[in-house]
Amino acid sequence: SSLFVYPDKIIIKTCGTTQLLKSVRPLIHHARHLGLSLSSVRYTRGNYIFPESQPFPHTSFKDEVVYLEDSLPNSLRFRKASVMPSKIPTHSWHVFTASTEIDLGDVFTIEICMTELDKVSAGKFFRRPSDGKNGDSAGKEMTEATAIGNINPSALICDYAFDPCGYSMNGIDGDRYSTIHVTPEDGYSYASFETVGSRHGGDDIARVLKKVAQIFRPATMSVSTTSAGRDVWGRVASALEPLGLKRRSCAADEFPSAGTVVYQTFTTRRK
Amino acid sequence: MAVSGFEGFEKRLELHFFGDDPTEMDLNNLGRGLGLRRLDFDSLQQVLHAVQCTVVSAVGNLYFDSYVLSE
Repeated sequence: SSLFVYPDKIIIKTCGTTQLLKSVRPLIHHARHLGLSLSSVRYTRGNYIFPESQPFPHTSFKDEVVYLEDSLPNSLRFRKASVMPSKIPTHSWHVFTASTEIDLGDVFTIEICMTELDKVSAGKFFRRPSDGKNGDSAGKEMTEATAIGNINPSALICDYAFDPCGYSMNGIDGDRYSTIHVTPEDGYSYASFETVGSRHGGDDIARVLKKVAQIFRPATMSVSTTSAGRDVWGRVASALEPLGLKRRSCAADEFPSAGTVVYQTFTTRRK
Repeated sequence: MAVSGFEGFEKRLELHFFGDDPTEMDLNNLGRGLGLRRLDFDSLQQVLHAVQCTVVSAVGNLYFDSYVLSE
């Protein structure tokens, strides 16, 4: 899981059975003490592999939306909730946005979810028993062993390996973050990649997508792009299809304060 | 209850804030341009406690602070 704190925005991304939405009220409270008011919210998630394990309010998207609506000030009057479908029953994309005005920035966000990882690739995210390392040094070892550092060579990487397996990393490069979370256990292996970019950054996205797909070699990959000023979504299929990941679905929707969300799913032919 | 493993799929929350006085939109007026970065670690830990997470690693630069969390 990861937290990013900018002067004017905060991003929290958590896996497991965390009650993420319970952070909204305390964050609004603490920000008010700094003279800051909430201007927009965006909540996104895929489908849980183990939905019955999720605690309230994450018991259903409906519960999450009601909880968010109750937590937000009335000033955030432009609101929308949507579940974007795909042709894969286990994959859909849940989006909720709210804002005080329809203000589209020029940043795009790309959120990648990968399942059924290649076994050899996933195997690199297990700690070796009594390796004599701590989370940081074992994390560094995993970063090197998987060439994750090559995704964005100019990023400073903060990585951590969990015991007995699992990995998280944050990359920071100027005002751009990237983050990876890996759950490598066979049967429900999962990895995510996320980064942001601005107008001039979209050209790099194809190279980044290829690197990510080559590191994890997933059987199923979903890519959600959220952008106001830039249609990065068009670069996704042309980057992934040469790697044997065929596009199975593409859904798009407009959100008042986030712009266009395009949700695409890809599977290998071996499916 | 199906046998559960560790849930990989994440929940992601992004919140944007602005200064109360619109003239303070220039980040340099938000207390040396730090805005939310002036949240002290105790406040961040309070928020993370509500989310059942703790910080295991951190790094920041001129633009933002980043934390790796453990559930």
